[in-house]
Amino acid sequence: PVRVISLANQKGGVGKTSTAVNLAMALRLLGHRVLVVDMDPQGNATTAFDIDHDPGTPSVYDVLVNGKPLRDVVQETQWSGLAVVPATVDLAGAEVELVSELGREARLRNALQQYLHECEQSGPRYDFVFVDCPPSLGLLTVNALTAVTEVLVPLQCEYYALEGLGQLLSSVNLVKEHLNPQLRVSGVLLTMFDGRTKLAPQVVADAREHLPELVLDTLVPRSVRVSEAPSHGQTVLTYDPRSSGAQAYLAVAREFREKGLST
Amino acid sequence: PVRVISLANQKGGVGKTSTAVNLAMALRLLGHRVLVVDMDPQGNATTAFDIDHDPGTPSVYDVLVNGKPLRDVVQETQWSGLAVVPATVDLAGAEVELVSELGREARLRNALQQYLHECEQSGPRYDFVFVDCPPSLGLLTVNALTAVTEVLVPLQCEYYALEGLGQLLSSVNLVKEHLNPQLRVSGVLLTMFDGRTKLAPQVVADAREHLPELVLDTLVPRSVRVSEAPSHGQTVLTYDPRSSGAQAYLAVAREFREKGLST
Ligand SMILES: Nc1ncnc2c1ncn2[C@@H]1O[C@H](COP(=O)(O)OP(=O)(O)OP(=O)(O)O)[C@@H](O)[C@H]1O
Ligand SMILES: Nc1ncnc2c1ncn2[C@@H]1O[C@H](COP(=O)(O)OP(=O)(O)OP(=O)(O)O)[C@@H](O)[C@H]1O
Ligand SMILES: [Mg+2]
Ligand SMILES: [Mg+2]
Repeated sequence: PVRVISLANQKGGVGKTSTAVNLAMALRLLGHRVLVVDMDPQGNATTAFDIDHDPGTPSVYDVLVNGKPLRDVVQETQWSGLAVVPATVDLAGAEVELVSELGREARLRNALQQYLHECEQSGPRYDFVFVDCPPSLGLLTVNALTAVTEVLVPLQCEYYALEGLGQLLSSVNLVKEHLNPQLRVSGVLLTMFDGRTKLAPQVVADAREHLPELVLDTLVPRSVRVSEAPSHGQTVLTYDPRSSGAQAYLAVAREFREKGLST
Repeated sequence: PVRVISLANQKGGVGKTSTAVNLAMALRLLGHRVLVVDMDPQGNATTAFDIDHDPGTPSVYDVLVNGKPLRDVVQETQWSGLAVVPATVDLAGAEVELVSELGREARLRNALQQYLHECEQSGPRYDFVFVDCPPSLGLLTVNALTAVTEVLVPLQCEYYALEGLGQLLSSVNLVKEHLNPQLRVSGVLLTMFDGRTKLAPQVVADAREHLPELVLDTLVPRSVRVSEAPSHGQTVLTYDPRSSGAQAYLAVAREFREKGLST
Protein backbone atom coordinates (compact mmCIF):
# COMPACT_ATOMS: atom_id res chain seq x y z
CA PRO A 1 0.00 0.00 0.00
CA VAL A 2 1.13 3.58 -0.61
CA ARG A 3 2.74 5.40 2.32
CA VAL A 4 1.59 9.04 2.69
CA ILE A 5 3.97 11.24 4.72
CA SER A 6 4.15 14.93 5.54
CA LEU A 7 7.30 16.93 6.31
CA ALA A 8 6.31 19.28 9.12
CA ASN A 9 8.05 21.62 11.54
CA GLN A 10 6.97 25.18 12.20
CA LYS A 11 10.59 26.17 12.84
CA GLY A 12 11.84 27.68 9.66
CA GLY A 13 14.76 26.60 7.52
CA VAL A 14 15.25 23.16 9.13
CA GLY A 15 15.30 21.15 5.91
CA LYS A 16 11.63 20.27 5.26
CA THR A 17 11.82 21.00 1.55
CA SER A 18 15.33 19.62 1.13
CA THR A 19 14.22 16.38 2.80
CA ALA A 20 10.99 16.07 0.79
CA VAL A 21 12.87 16.61 -2.47
CA ASN A 22 16.01 14.58 -1.82
CA LEU A 23 14.29 11.70 -0.05
CA ALA A 24 11.79 11.48 -2.91
CA MET A 25 14.61 11.27 -5.44
CA ALA A 26 16.57 8.78 -3.34
CA LEU A 27 13.53 6.50 -3.11
CA ARG A 28 13.08 6.80 -6.87
CA LEU A 29 16.69 5.69 -7.34
CA LEU A 30 15.87 2.68 -5.17
CA GLY A 31 13.12 1.81 -7.64
CA HIS A 32 10.03 3.39 -6.09
CA ARG A 33 7.44 5.67 -7.68
CA VAL A 34 6.98 8.90 -5.69
CA LEU A 35 4.63 11.91 -5.64
CA VAL A 36 5.56 15.20 -3.92
CA VAL A 37 2.77 17.62 -2.98
CA ASP A 38 3.97 21.18 -2.36
CA MET A 39 1.83 22.92 0.26
CA ASP A 40 4.17 25.87 0.77
CA PRO A 41 3.18 29.13 -0.99
CA GLN A 42 6.87 29.79 -1.58
CA GLY A 43 6.89 26.78 -3.91
CA ASN A 44 10.44 25.71 -3.09
CA ALA A 45 9.76 22.00 -3.67
CA THR A 46 8.20 22.89 -7.05
CA THR A 47 11.31 24.88 -8.00
CA ALA A 48 13.64 22.13 -6.79
CA PHE A 49 12.19 19.82 -9.47
CA ASP A 50 12.53 22.54 -12.09
CA ILE A 51 8.78 22.91 -12.45
CA ASP A 52 7.31 26.28 -13.35
CA HIS A 53 5.14 27.85 -10.68
CA ASP A 54 4.14 31.21 -12.11
CA PRO A 55 0.77 32.45 -10.90
CA GLY A 56 -1.92 30.81 -13.00
CA THR A 57 -0.14 27.44 -13.26
CA PRO A 58 -2.65 24.73 -12.25
CA SER A 59 -1.67 23.99 -8.66
CA VAL A 60 -2.70 22.70 -5.27
CA TYR A 61 -4.47 26.04 -4.73
CA ASP A 62 -7.10 25.06 -7.34
CA VAL A 63 -7.55 21.73 -5.58
CA LEU A 64 -8.08 23.25 -2.13
CA VAL A 65 -10.13 26.32 -3.01
CA ASN A 66 -11.88 25.40 -6.30
CA GLY A 67 -12.24 21.66 -5.82
CA LYS A 68 -10.21 20.80 -8.93
CA PRO A 69 -9.25 17.09 -9.06
CA LEU A 70 -5.61 16.39 -8.23
CA ARG A 71 -5.21 14.45 -11.48
CA ASP A 72 -5.66 17.75 -13.37
CA VAL A 73 -2.73 19.49 -11.62
CA VAL A 74 -0.16 16.71 -11.12
CA GLN A 75 2.92 17.20 -13.29
CA GLU A 76 5.56 14.65 -14.28
CA THR A 77 9.11 15.80 -13.61
CA GLN A 78 11.97 15.16 -16.02
CA TRP A 79 12.68 12.04 -13.94
CA SER A 80 10.23 9.24 -14.69
CA GLY A 81 8.51 7.85 -11.62
CA LEU A 82 8.67 11.22 -9.83
CA ALA A 83 5.68 13.57 -10.05
CA VAL A 84 4.83 16.87 -8.35
CA VAL A 85 1.70 18.77 -7.38
CA PRO A 86 2.97 22.35 -7.75
CA ALA A 87 2.36 25.25 -5.37
CA THR A 88 2.00 28.82 -6.62
CA VAL A 89 1.92 32.11 -4.77
CA ASP A 90 -1.92 32.04 -4.89
CA LEU A 91 -1.65 29.49 -2.09
CA ALA A 92 -0.74 32.30 0.31
CA GLY A 93 -4.38 33.42 0.11
CA ALA A 94 -5.85 29.96 0.67
CA GLU A 95 -5.64 30.03 4.45
CA VAL A 96 -7.83 33.15 4.61
CA GLU A 97 -10.12 32.00 1.81
CA LEU A 98 -10.81 28.65 3.47
CA VAL A 99 -11.37 29.93 7.02
CA SER A 100 -15.15 29.80 6.85
CA GLU A 101 -15.55 27.03 4.28
CA LEU A 102 -17.11 23.71 5.23
CA GLY A 103 -14.63 20.87 5.67
CA ARG A 104 -11.76 23.31 5.34
CA GLU A 105 -9.26 21.00 7.06
CA ALA A 106 -10.04 17.98 4.88
CA ARG A 107 -9.78 19.51 1.39
CA LEU A 108 -6.39 17.96 0.62
CA ARG A 109 -7.29 14.61 2.21
CA ASN A 110 -10.43 14.25 0.09
CA ALA A 111 -8.63 15.21 -3.11
CA LEU A 112 -5.67 12.92 -2.40
CA GLN A 113 -7.84 9.95 -1.44
CA GLN A 114 -9.85 10.40 -4.64
CA TYR A 115 -6.67 10.59 -6.75
CA LEU A 116 -4.96 7.61 -5.11
CA HIS A 117 -8.16 5.60 -5.52
CA GLU A 118 -8.19 6.41 -9.26
CA CYS A 119 -4.52 5.47 -9.44
CA GLU A 120 -5.29 2.03 -8.06
CA GLN A 121 -7.66 1.55 -10.99
CA SER A 122 -5.70 3.09 -13.82
CA GLY A 123 -2.25 4.08 -12.52
CA PRO A 124 0.29 5.41 -11.82
CA ARG A 125 0.87 3.29 -8.71
CA TYR A 126 2.79 5.37 -6.20
CA ASP A 127 4.78 3.81 -3.38
CA PHE A 128 5.34 7.06 -1.46
CA VAL A 129 3.61 10.44 -1.29
CA PHE A 130 5.41 13.32 0.46
CA VAL A 131 3.63 16.55 1.42
CA ASP A 132 5.96 19.52 2.05
CA CYS A 133 4.62 22.03 4.59
CA PRO A 134 5.25 25.75 5.16
CA PRO A 135 6.92 26.80 8.46
CA SER A 136 3.70 27.32 10.41
CA LEU A 137 0.90 25.35 12.06
CA GLY A 138 -1.90 27.08 10.15
CA LEU A 139 -4.60 25.66 7.89
CA LEU A 140 -2.21 24.52 5.14
CA THR A 141 -0.20 22.39 7.56
CA VAL A 142 -3.41 21.15 9.20
CA ASN A 143 -4.64 20.10 5.74
CA ALA A 144 -1.40 18.21 5.22
CA LEU A 145 -1.56 16.50 8.63
CA THR A 146 -5.18 15.51 7.95
CA ALA A 147 -4.29 14.02 4.57
CA VAL A 148 -1.37 11.81 5.63
CA THR A 149 -0.76 8.83 7.91
CA GLU A 150 2.83 9.67 8.89
CA VAL A 151 4.76 12.78 9.90
CA LEU A 152 8.51 12.92 9.31
CA VAL A 153 9.99 15.79 11.36
CA PRO A 154 13.26 17.31 10.10
CA LEU A 155 15.15 18.67 13.10
CA GLN A 156 18.08 21.00 12.51
CA CYS A 157 21.12 20.33 14.74
CA GLU A 158 20.96 23.83 16.20
CA TYR A 159 19.94 25.25 19.56
CA TYR A 160 16.45 26.60 18.72
CA ALA A 161 15.51 23.25 17.15
CA LEU A 162 14.24 21.53 20.28
CA GLU A 163 12.33 24.59 21.48
CA GLY A 164 9.47 24.29 19.04
CA LEU A 165 9.19 20.51 19.10
CA GLY A 166 6.70 20.42 21.96
CA GLN A 167 4.34 22.71 20.05
CA LEU A 168 4.60 20.58 16.93
CA LEU A 169 3.90 17.32 18.78
CA SER A 170 0.86 18.79 20.50
CA SER A 171 -0.48 20.07 17.15
CA VAL A 172 -0.05 16.59 15.70
CA ASN A 173 -2.00 15.18 18.66
CA LEU A 174 -4.79 17.71 18.17
CA VAL A 175 -5.15 16.74 14.52
CA LYS A 176 -5.02 13.06 15.47
CA GLU A 177 -7.76 13.56 18.03
CA HIS A 178 -10.16 15.67 15.95
CA LEU A 179 -9.42 15.01 12.28
CA ASN A 180 -7.17 12.05 11.57
CA PRO A 181 -6.96 9.15 14.04
CA GLN A 182 -4.38 7.29 11.96
CA LEU A 183 -1.83 10.10 12.19
CA ARG A 184 1.51 9.30 13.87
CA VAL A 185 5.02 10.72 13.97
CA SER A 186 6.99 8.01 12.19
CA GLY A 187 10.41 9.57 12.40
CA VAL A 188 12.61 12.51 13.33
CA LEU A 189 15.47 13.23 10.93
CA LEU A 190 18.45 15.21 12.22
CA THR A 191 19.63 17.62 9.52
CA MET A 192 22.53 20.00 8.86
CA PHE A 193 24.74 18.13 11.31
CA ASP A 194 28.15 19.83 11.54
CA GLY A 195 30.48 17.73 13.63
CA ARG A 196 33.01 20.55 13.98
CA THR A 197 30.65 22.50 16.29
CA LYS A 198 30.19 21.74 19.98
CA LEU A 199 26.46 22.26 19.62
CA ALA A 200 25.45 19.65 17.05
CA PRO A 201 26.45 16.55 19.08
CA GLN A 202 24.57 18.00 22.07
CA VAL A 203 21.40 18.48 20.03
CA VAL A 204 21.71 14.90 18.75
CA ALA A 205 22.12 13.53 22.27
CA ASP A 206 19.18 15.63 23.53
CA ALA A 207 16.95 14.53 20.67
CA ARG A 208 17.78 10.84 21.12
CA GLU A 209 17.10 11.15 24.85
CA HIS A 210 13.75 13.01 24.45
CA LEU A 211 12.50 10.95 21.51
CA PRO A 212 13.88 7.45 21.79
CA GLU A 213 12.70 5.12 18.98
CA LEU A 214 11.74 8.11 16.75
CA VAL A 215 15.07 9.64 15.81
CA LEU A 216 16.45 7.99 12.65
CA ASP A 217 19.95 6.56 12.93
CA THR A 218 21.04 8.38 9.77
CA LEU A 219 22.17 11.98 10.25
CA VAL A 220 22.16 14.36 7.29
CA PRO A 221 25.39 16.41 7.40
CA ARG A 222 25.60 20.08 6.50
CA SER A 223 26.73 19.88 2.87
CA VAL A 224 27.07 22.80 0.47
CA ARG A 225 26.07 20.50 -2.39
CA VAL A 226 22.57 20.19 -0.87
CA SER A 227 22.07 23.95 -0.95
CA GLU A 228 23.64 24.36 -4.40
CA ALA A 229 21.56 21.69 -6.14
CA PRO A 230 18.28 23.66 -6.44
CA SER A 231 20.06 26.50 -8.24
CA HIS A 232 20.74 23.96 -11.01
CA GLY A 233 17.15 22.64 -11.01
CA GLN A 234 18.46 19.39 -9.55
CA THR A 235 18.26 17.35 -6.38
CA VAL A 236 21.55 16.63 -4.63
CA LEU A 237 21.24 12.98 -5.75
CA THR A 238 21.45 13.98 -9.40
CA TYR A 239 23.64 17.07 -8.96
CA ASP A 240 26.46 15.39 -7.05
CA PRO A 241 25.73 11.73 -6.25
CA ARG A 242 29.03 11.17 -4.44
CA SER A 243 28.58 14.11 -2.03
CA SER A 244 28.03 13.47 1.67
CA GLY A 245 24.55 14.99 1.32
CA ALA A 246 23.53 12.63 -1.48
CA GLN A 247 24.93 9.59 0.29
CA ALA A 248 23.12 10.56 3.50
CA TYR A 249 19.76 10.92 1.76
CA LEU A 250 20.23 7.50 0.13
CA ALA A 251 20.85 6.04 3.59
CA VAL A 252 17.79 7.89 4.92
CA ALA A 253 15.73 6.36 2.11
CA ARG A 254 16.86 2.85 2.98
CA GLU A 255 16.27 3.35 6.69
CA PHE A 256 12.93 5.08 6.21
CA ARG A 257 11.76 2.37 3.82
CA GLU A 258 12.66 -0.39 6.30
CA LYS A 259 11.27 1.48 9.32
CA GLY A 260 7.88 1.64 7.66
CA LEU A 261 7.70 -2.09 7.11
CA SER A 262 7.50 -2.91 10.78
CA THR A 263 4.46 -0.82 11.62
CA PRO B 1 12.44 60.04 17.86
CA VAL B 2 12.29 56.28 18.39
CA ARG B 3 12.72 54.06 15.32
CA VAL B 4 10.31 51.09 15.19
CA ILE B 5 11.44 48.24 12.93
CA SER B 6 10.17 44.74 12.19
CA LEU B 7 12.25 41.77 11.06
CA ALA B 8 10.14 40.01 8.45
CA ASN B 9 10.59 37.27 5.89
CA GLN B 10 8.21 34.35 5.46
CA LYS B 11 11.12 32.15 4.36
CA GLY B 12 12.15 30.21 7.39
CA GLY B 13 15.51 30.13 9.09
CA VAL B 14 16.99 33.19 7.35
CA GLY B 15 18.20 34.97 10.50
CA LYS B 16 15.21 37.10 11.61
CA THR B 17 15.61 36.24 15.27
CA SER B 18 19.40 36.26 15.18
CA THR B 19 19.33 39.73 13.60
CA ALA B 20 16.72 41.13 16.02
CA VAL B 21 18.69 39.86 19.00
CA ASN B 22 22.23 40.66 17.89
CA LEU B 23 21.45 43.99 16.30
CA ALA B 24 19.60 45.03 19.46
CA MET B 25 22.62 44.14 21.59
CA ALA B 26 25.04 45.82 19.19
CA LEU B 27 23.02 49.05 19.30
CA ARG B 28 22.99 48.83 23.09
CA LEU B 29 26.79 48.56 23.05
CA LEU B 30 26.82 51.71 20.93
CA GLY B 31 24.92 53.46 23.74
CA HIS B 32 21.30 53.13 22.65
CA ARG B 33 18.29 51.89 24.61
CA VAL B 34 16.45 49.10 22.79
CA LEU B 35 13.20 47.13 23.11
CA VAL B 36 12.65 43.77 21.37
CA VAL B 37 9.07 42.53 20.88
CA ASP B 38 8.83 38.79 20.18
CA MET B 39 5.87 38.01 17.92
CA ASP B 40 6.91 34.42 17.18
CA PRO B 41 5.05 31.69 19.13
CA GLN B 42 8.30 29.74 19.26
CA GLY B 43 9.72 32.48 21.48
CA ASN B 44 13.27 32.22 20.16
CA ALA B 45 14.04 35.93 20.75
CA THR B 46 12.75 35.57 24.30
CA THR B 47 15.02 32.57 24.90
CA ALA B 48 17.99 34.32 23.32
CA PHE B 49 17.85 36.94 26.10
CA ASP B 50 17.54 34.22 28.73
CA ILE B 51 13.98 35.21 29.60
CA ASP B 52 11.55 32.56 30.76
CA HIS B 53 8.61 31.94 28.45
CA ASP B 54 6.68 29.14 30.08
CA PRO B 55 2.96 29.22 29.38
CA GLY B 56 1.36 31.66 31.76
CA THR B 57 4.24 34.15 31.70
CA PRO B 58 2.76 37.61 30.97
CA SER B 59 3.44 38.05 27.25
CA VAL B 60 2.50 39.70 24.01
CA TYR B 61 -0.41 37.23 23.78
CA ASP B 62 -2.12 39.02 26.69
CA VAL B 63 -1.60 42.33 24.93
CA LEU B 64 -3.08 41.19 21.61
CA VAL B 65 -5.97 39.04 22.83
CA ASN B 66 -6.83 40.45 26.30
CA GLY B 67 -5.86 44.08 25.79
CA LYS B 68 -3.27 44.07 28.57
CA PRO B 69 -1.03 47.18 28.50
CA LEU B 70 2.47 46.55 27.16
CA ARG B 71 3.96 48.14 30.29
CA ASP B 72 2.62 45.19 32.30
CA VAL B 73 4.47 42.55 30.22
CA VAL B 74 7.77 44.23 29.31
CA GLN B 75 10.73 42.61 31.07
CA GLU B 76 14.21 44.02 31.62
CA THR B 77 17.00 41.69 30.51
CA GLN B 78 20.19 41.21 32.51
CA TRP B 79 21.70 43.92 30.28
CA SER B 80 20.53 47.38 31.28
CA GLY B 81 19.04 49.37 28.42
CA LEU B 82 17.73 46.22 26.72
CA ALA B 83 14.15 45.09 27.39
CA VAL B 84 11.96 42.36 25.90
CA VAL B 85 8.26 41.73 25.40
CA PRO B 86 8.19 37.92 25.68
CA ALA B 87 6.27 35.50 23.49
CA THR B 88 4.83 32.28 24.85
CA VAL B 89 3.32 29.28 23.13
CA ASP B 90 -0.19 30.72 23.75
CA LEU B 91 0.61 33.08 20.88
CA ALA B 92 0.12 30.18 18.45
CA GLY B 93 -3.61 30.43 19.15
CA ALA B 94 -3.79 34.20 18.70
CA GLU B 95 -4.14 34.16 14.93
CA VAL B 96 -7.31 32.04 15.14
CA GLU B 97 -8.64 33.86 18.20
CA LEU B 98 -8.28 37.27 16.56
CA VAL B 99 -9.73 36.37 13.14
CA SER B 100 -13.18 37.84 13.83
CA GLU B 101 -12.21 40.50 16.34
CA LEU B 102 -12.56 44.18 15.51
CA GLY B 103 -9.32 45.95 14.67
CA ARG B 104 -7.50 42.64 14.71
CA GLU B 105 -4.60 43.95 12.61
CA ALA B 106 -3.94 46.97 14.79
CA ARG B 107 -3.80 45.37 18.24
CA LEU B 108 0.00 45.58 18.52
CA ARG B 109 0.15 49.07 16.99
CA ASN B 110 -2.32 50.48 19.50
CA ALA B 111 -0.58 48.86 22.46
CA LEU B 112 2.88 49.95 21.30
CA GLN B 113 1.82 53.53 20.57
CA GLN B 114 0.23 53.73 24.01
CA TYR B 115 3.36 52.38 25.69
CA LEU B 116 5.80 54.58 23.75
CA HIS B 117 3.62 57.60 24.54
CA GLU B 118 3.81 56.77 28.25
CA CYS B 119 7.57 56.34 27.93
CA GLU B 120 7.91 59.85 26.58
CA GLN B 121 6.27 61.05 29.76
CA SER B 122 7.93 58.87 32.37
CA GLY B 123 10.58 56.73 30.65
CA PRO B 124 12.36 54.59 29.67
CA ARG B 125 13.23 56.45 26.44
CA TYR B 126 13.91 53.87 23.77
CA ASP B 127 15.94 54.69 20.65
CA PHE B 128 15.04 51.50 18.77
CA VAL B 129 12.21 48.97 18.91
CA PHE B 130 12.61 45.67 17.00
CA VAL B 131 9.67 43.34 16.37
CA ASP B 132 10.66 39.74 15.51
CA CYS B 133 8.19 37.94 13.23
CA PRO B 134 7.37 34.27 12.68
CA PRO B 135 8.09 32.76 9.22
CA SER B 136 4.66 33.47 7.72
CA LEU B 137 2.56 36.35 6.41
CA GLY B 138 -0.38 35.71 8.73
CA LEU B 139 -2.08 37.94 11.29
CA LEU B 140 0.92 38.07 13.66
CA THR B 141 3.21 39.40 10.94
CA VAL B 142 0.47 41.76 9.71
CA ASN B 143 0.17 43.09 13.27
CA ALA B 144 3.91 43.68 13.31
CA LEU B 145 3.93 45.42 9.92
CA THR B 146 1.03 47.61 11.04
CA ALA B 147 2.83 48.60 14.24
CA VAL B 148 6.18 49.66 12.75
CA THR B 149 7.50 52.28 10.33
CA GLU B 150 10.40 50.23 8.91
CA VAL B 151 10.93 46.66 7.74
CA LEU B 152 14.42 45.16 7.82
CA VAL B 153 14.50 42.01 5.67
CA PRO B 154 17.13 39.38 6.52
CA LEU B 155 17.99 37.52 3.32
CA GLN B 156 19.96 34.27 3.59
CA CYS B 157 22.69 33.87 0.95
CA GLU B 158 21.09 30.70 -0.40
CA TYR B 159 19.20 29.82 -3.56
CA TYR B 160 15.61 29.79 -2.23
CA ALA B 161 16.15 33.22 -0.63
CA LEU B 162 15.18 35.37 -3.59
CA GLU B 163 12.15 33.22 -4.45
CA GLY B 164 9.94 34.46 -1.66
CA LEU B 165 11.05 38.09 -1.78
CA GLY B 166 8.39 39.16 -4.29
CA GLN B 167 5.66 37.78 -2.04
CA LEU B 168 7.06 39.61 0.98
CA LEU B 169 7.34 42.95 -0.83
CA SER B 170 3.77 42.69 -2.10
CA SER B 171 2.52 41.91 1.42
CA VAL B 172 4.36 44.97 2.71
CA ASN B 173 2.67 47.05 0.02
CA LEU B 174 -0.75 45.68 0.93
CA VAL B 175 -0.24 46.63 4.56
CA LYS B 176 1.06 50.02 3.52
CA GLU B 177 -1.99 50.61 1.35
CA HIS B 178 -4.68 49.44 3.79
CA LEU B 179 -3.27 49.70 7.30
CA ASN B 180 -0.04 51.65 7.64
CA PRO B 181 0.85 54.34 5.09
CA GLN B 182 4.19 55.10 6.77
CA LEU B 183 5.51 51.55 6.27
CA ARG B 184 8.63 51.16 4.13
CA VAL B 185 11.38 48.58 3.62
CA SER B 186 14.40 50.36 5.04
CA GLY B 187 16.97 47.69 4.42
CA VAL B 188 17.83 44.18 3.29
CA LEU B 189 20.53 42.41 5.30
CA LEU B 190 22.40 39.54 3.67
CA THR B 191 22.99 36.80 6.26
CA MET B 192 24.91 33.51 6.59
CA PHE B 193 27.28 34.52 3.82
CA ASP B 194 29.78 31.72 3.18
CA GLY B 195 32.43 32.89 0.76
CA ARG B 196 33.69 29.35 0.14
CA THR B 197 30.52 28.45 -1.78
CA LYS B 198 29.87 29.40 -5.40
CA LEU B 199 26.30 30.26 -4.53
CA ALA B 200 26.65 33.00 -1.93
CA PRO B 201 28.41 35.58 -4.14
CA GLN B 202 25.75 34.97 -6.82
CA VAL B 203 22.91 35.62 -4.37
CA VAL B 204 24.67 38.81 -3.23
CA ALA B 205 25.06 40.03 -6.81
CA ASP B 206 21.43 39.16 -7.62
CA ALA B 207 20.13 40.91 -4.51
CA ARG B 208 22.15 44.07 -5.16
CA GLU B 209 20.92 44.11 -8.76
CA HIS B 210 17.24 43.57 -7.87
CA LEU B 211 17.19 45.87 -4.85
CA PRO B 212 19.71 48.65 -5.39
CA GLU B 213 19.80 51.18 -2.52
CA LEU B 214 18.14 48.69 -0.10
CA VAL B 215 20.80 46.03 0.43
CA LEU B 216 23.08 46.99 3.34
CA ASP B 217 26.80 47.08 2.56
CA THR B 218 27.58 44.92 5.59
CA LEU B 219 27.26 41.15 5.05
CA VAL B 220 26.79 38.87 8.05
CA PRO B 221 29.03 35.80 7.57
CA ARG B 222 28.02 32.27 8.52
CA SER B 223 29.61 31.97 11.97
CA VAL B 224 29.20 29.06 14.37
CA ARG B 225 29.47 31.50 17.28
CA VAL B 226 26.16 33.07 16.23
CA SER B 227 24.35 29.76 16.47
CA GLU B 228 26.11 28.71 19.68
CA ALA B 229 25.39 31.92 21.62
CA PRO B 230 21.68 31.25 22.39
CA SER B 231 22.55 27.92 24.01
CA HIS B 232 24.46 29.97 26.60
CA GLY B 233 21.62 32.49 27.04
CA GLN B 234 23.80 35.10 25.36
CA THR B 235 23.92 37.14 22.19
CA VAL B 236 26.98 36.68 20.00
CA LEU B 237 28.17 40.17 21.06
CA THR B 238 28.49 39.07 24.67
CA TYR B 239 29.35 35.41 24.02
CA ASP B 240 32.30 36.02 21.70
CA PRO B 241 32.83 39.70 20.94
CA ARG B 242 35.85 39.06 18.68
CA SER B 243 34.04 36.56 16.43
CA SER B 244 33.27 37.45 12.82
CA GLY B 245 29.56 37.27 13.66
CA ALA B 246 29.85 39.77 16.51
CA GLN B 247 31.99 42.16 14.50
CA ALA B 248 29.54 41.98 11.59
CA TYR B 249 26.55 42.80 13.77
CA LEU B 250 28.42 45.78 15.22
CA ALA B 251 29.06 47.02 11.69
CA VAL B 252 25.39 46.42 10.82
CA ALA B 253 24.41 48.50 13.84
CA ARG B 254 26.59 51.41 12.75
CA GLU B 255 25.37 51.24 9.15
CA PHE B 256 21.74 50.82 10.12
CA ARG B 257 21.93 53.72 12.57
CA GLU B 258 23.43 56.02 9.93
CA LYS B 259 21.08 54.86 7.16
CA GLY B 260 18.11 55.88 9.26
CA LEU B 261 19.35 59.41 9.71
CA SER B 262 19.00 60.29 6.08
CA THR B 263 15.34 59.48 5.65
N1 LIG C 1 22.07 19.22 4.68
C1 LIG C 1 22.15 20.49 4.29
N2 LIG C 1 23.36 21.05 4.16
C2 LIG C 1 23.46 22.36 3.78
N3 LIG C 1 22.43 23.15 3.50
C3 LIG C 1 21.20 22.65 3.61
C4 LIG C 1 20.98 21.29 4.01
N4 LIG C 1 19.65 21.06 4.02
C5 LIG C 1 19.07 22.22 3.64
N5 LIG C 1 19.99 23.17 3.39
C6 LIG C 1 19.78 24.57 2.99
O1 LIG C 1 19.25 25.26 4.11
C7 LIG C 1 18.19 26.13 3.72
C8 LIG C 1 16.92 25.69 4.45
O2 LIG C 1 16.52 24.42 4.00
P1 LIG C 1 15.04 24.17 3.47
O3 LIG C 1 14.61 25.30 2.62
O4 LIG C 1 14.98 22.82 2.91
O5 LIG C 1 14.29 24.22 4.87
P2 LIG C 1 12.72 24.33 5.11
O6 LIG C 1 12.48 23.77 6.46
O7 LIG C 1 11.99 23.73 3.98
O8 LIG C 1 12.51 25.94 5.12
P3 LIG C 1 11.08 26.68 5.26
O9 LIG C 1 10.82 26.64 6.74
O10 LIG C 1 11.31 28.08 4.74
O11 LIG C 1 10.10 25.91 4.45
C9 LIG C 1 18.08 26.02 2.21
O12 LIG C 1 18.80 27.09 1.63
C10 LIG C 1 18.73 24.69 1.89
O13 LIG C 1 19.33 24.67 0.64
N1 LIG D 1 25.31 34.30 10.78
C1 LIG D 1 24.98 33.09 11.19
N2 LIG D 1 25.89 32.12 11.16
C2 LIG D 1 25.59 30.86 11.55
N3 LIG D 1 24.38 30.48 11.99
C3 LIG D 1 23.42 31.40 12.03
C4 LIG D 1 23.64 32.75 11.63
N4 LIG D 1 22.50 33.44 11.80
C5 LIG D 1 21.60 32.56 12.27
N5 LIG D 1 22.15 31.33 12.43
C6 LIG D 1 21.49 30.09 12.89
O1 LIG D 1 20.61 29.66 11.85
C7 LIG D 1 19.38 29.22 12.41
C8 LIG D 1 18.26 30.10 11.85
O2 LIG D 1 18.40 31.42 12.31
P1 LIG D 1 17.19 32.17 13.02
O3 LIG D 1 16.50 31.26 13.95
O4 LIG D 1 17.71 33.45 13.55
O5 LIG D 1 16.30 32.44 11.74
P2 LIG D 1 14.77 32.91 11.70
O6 LIG D 1 14.57 33.54 10.38
O7 LIG D 1 14.47 33.70 12.90
O8 LIG D 1 14.01 31.48 11.76
P3 LIG D 1 12.41 31.30 11.83
O9 LIG D 1 11.97 31.47 10.40
O10 LIG D 1 12.17 29.90 12.35
O11 LIG D 1 11.89 32.36 12.74
C9 LIG D 1 19.51 29.33 13.92
O12 LIG D 1 19.87 28.07 14.41
C10 LIG D 1 20.63 30.34 14.11
O13 LIG D 1 21.36 30.12 15.28
MG1 LIG E 1 10.46 24.62 2.82
MG1 LIG F 1 12.89 33.40 14.29
